[in-house]
Amino acid sequence: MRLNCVKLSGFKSFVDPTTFSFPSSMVGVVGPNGCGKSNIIDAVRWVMGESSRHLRGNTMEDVIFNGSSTRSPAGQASVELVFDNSQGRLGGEYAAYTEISVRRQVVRDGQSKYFLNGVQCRRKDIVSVFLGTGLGPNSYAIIEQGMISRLIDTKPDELRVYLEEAA
Amino acid sequence: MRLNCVKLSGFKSFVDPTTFSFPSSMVGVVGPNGCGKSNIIDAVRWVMGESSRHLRGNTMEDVIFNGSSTRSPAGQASVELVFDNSQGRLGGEYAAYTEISVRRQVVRDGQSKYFLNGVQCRRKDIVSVFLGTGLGPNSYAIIEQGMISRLIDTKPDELRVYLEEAA
Amino acid sequence: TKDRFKNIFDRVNQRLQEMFPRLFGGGKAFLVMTGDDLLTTGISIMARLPGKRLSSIHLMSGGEKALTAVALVFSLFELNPAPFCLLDEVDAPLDDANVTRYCELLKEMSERVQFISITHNKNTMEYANQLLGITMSEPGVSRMVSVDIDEAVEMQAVS
Amino acid sequence: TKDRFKNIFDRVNQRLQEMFPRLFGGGKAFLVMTGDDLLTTGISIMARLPGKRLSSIHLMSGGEKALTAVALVFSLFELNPAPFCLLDEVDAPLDDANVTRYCELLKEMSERVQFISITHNKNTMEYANQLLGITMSEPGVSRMVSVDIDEAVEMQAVS
Ligand SMILES: Nc1ncnc2c1ncn2[C@@H]1O[C@H](COP(=O)(O)OP(=O)(O)OP(=O)(O)O)[C@@H](O)[C@H]1O
Ligand SMILES: Nc1ncnc2c1ncn2[C@@H]1O[C@H](COP(=O)(O)OP(=O)(O)OP(=O)(O)O)[C@@H](O)[C@H]1O
Ligand SMILES: [Mg+2]
Ligand SMILES: [Mg+2]
Repeated sequence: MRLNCVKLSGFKSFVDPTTFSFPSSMVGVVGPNGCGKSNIIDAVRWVMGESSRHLRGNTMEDVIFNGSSTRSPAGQASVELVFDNSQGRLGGEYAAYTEISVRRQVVRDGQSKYFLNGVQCRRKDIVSVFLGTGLGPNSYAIIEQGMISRLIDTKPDELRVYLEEAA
Repeated sequence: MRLNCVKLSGFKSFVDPTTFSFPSSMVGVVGPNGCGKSNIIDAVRWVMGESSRHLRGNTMEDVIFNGSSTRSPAGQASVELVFDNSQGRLGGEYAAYTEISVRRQVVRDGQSKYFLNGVQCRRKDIVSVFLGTGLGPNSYAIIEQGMISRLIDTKPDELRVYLEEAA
Repeated sequence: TKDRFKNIFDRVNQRLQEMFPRLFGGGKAFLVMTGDDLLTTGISIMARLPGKRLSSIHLMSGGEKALTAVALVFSLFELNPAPFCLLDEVDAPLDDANVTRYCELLKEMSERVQFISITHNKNTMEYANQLLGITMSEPGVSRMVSVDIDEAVEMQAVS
Repeated sequence: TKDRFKNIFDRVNQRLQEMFPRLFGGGKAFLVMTGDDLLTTGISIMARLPGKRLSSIHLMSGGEKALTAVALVFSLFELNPAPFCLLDEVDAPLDDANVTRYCELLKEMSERVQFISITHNKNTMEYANQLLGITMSEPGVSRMVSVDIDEAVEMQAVS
């Protein structure tokens, strides 16, 4: 179940529709400080159901492009992930699809909407699609900037909890 | 009041007597991970009166070289700083000296001993020598590894305290 | 339950014991329980770096701690392996030799896992099969451009 | 006392406003009081990076946060300037362009302050007048050796 591509539009600094394709299994993402690399990580966590307050910034508004010296703020943010499912690893009703698309969208002053293969669904439907794939709230599939140093400072009692949650 | 040199012996990984001379005003210290660079910073903080528990490790024992696969543990640790005082910036009774040497030494199961220009003194004498030089417990003269990221995560109430203490 | 915890502990411990020497080119690391009761005990990491003495992770250098934490992260990842893994500047505190061993481990794991690594490190860029450059030539607006390693250096993506 | 705090606040704020544009090649930063009462208020940092919008430090990127914190550290240092300053891997999260501006600031300040910088960064090594290499060829035992920049790369001191 490879990640084929990530499409962002209006999400943080990615105001224009942008598609990242990942044909390879060793991809490097590079660029100067502040150009938007970690925002891509935030986008993946956001579309998979992470609540905005765990990303930098406290509110839904912080994920919509809020303007720059040359552009006015965007009205909405959308992130879509497209997975290759040709090996049928995603179970349930989606096992038959060769591609699975997961999308989340939010409009200013609105609620998030979720879409599976273009059909609107609930956040819990997104979460259940990923059950058993190793992706989900306690997975170690996304190691964000600073997580390694937090892990180093973790006390023994907290570390125990991390182990239990990861299994 | 330049720092002319740092001499370590038996301090952490510097089991053999080692002298670092700093004639220049832009010195780079380089080496692979774990070779001992941050230990030099710990040594400077230690000789200036920092208690061992603020350095990595919790006890006095953690600053004495504790052995390696080729060497047995050392019996004591000593760190000496030599300052150039030709501009007489250090006041009090030491104003007349062109060089000021500050040394701290500890023996296993013993107490720390402090020396100013070779004469044993108390820790508070060391601290008072540095009053007014910008060096001391709340100075920003030593920025240890990880301090920058801790400062970033500092809450507004704590940041206020840092400002007050720094003045 | 006690059995469940012991089982998780053993599985993570085993992987940690495999990962650590691969990343450090030797030495060993293992988990220890800090208490007696399986239901409440905390966990900490002990390690012996090549040529050095056994110590807790807290007495290691910045880079050594970081690479030990990476060994733990990959051990936790393997408990429940996902098809991809996104790594944001994990290589930042590592020297040349450690980055190279880290990249070799990624390369081997990439037969089963798709790695997407954000990095400022030239070694890591060289191990990538594909480099995506992010730019902000228009202030505040991110754009993507495909780059090779010389172009990455040119855009000052390297630290 | 209220006056004392206001005085410190203003002095640090003024230096922060000077340091920040030097490190970022533009933009501005300033301290704000989070409360109304001078005796109890907290302090936070607001900044506008070149071409970007004003935001609190928490919404910045990893490297931007670090360089902003450096601007604050030097502002605090200047309150009570010492004759030397020891910096341990402060440049780690910075890209090429930011490291260069940071080193230019150090170079200027080094007319009054002696800087001793621990680094894995090739740019920072190039700005140094003197390079001290630390090695552990005998495991667990640190030794010092004078190096030039090519020897530093050879000892894999670079990340
Ligand atoms: N809602 C938003 N609208 C517009 N811009 C935003 C928004 N949220 C964040 N940004 C911008 O995104 C930038 C941060 O991007 P990001 O953290 O991805 O950088 P980075 O490439 O990871 O940098 P580094 O190498 O320093 O870690 C910030 O400068 C910020 O101005
Ligand atoms: N009391 C001690 N006796 C012997 N060795 C010690 C002692 N205390 C610490 N060490 C060793 O010193 C090493 C750490 O050195 P240090 O933190 O200075 O590394 P560093 O050069 O700063 O590395 P990095 O680039 O990763 O930050 C550890 O590997 C540890 O084994
Ligand atoms: Mg980042
Ligand atoms: Mg260090």
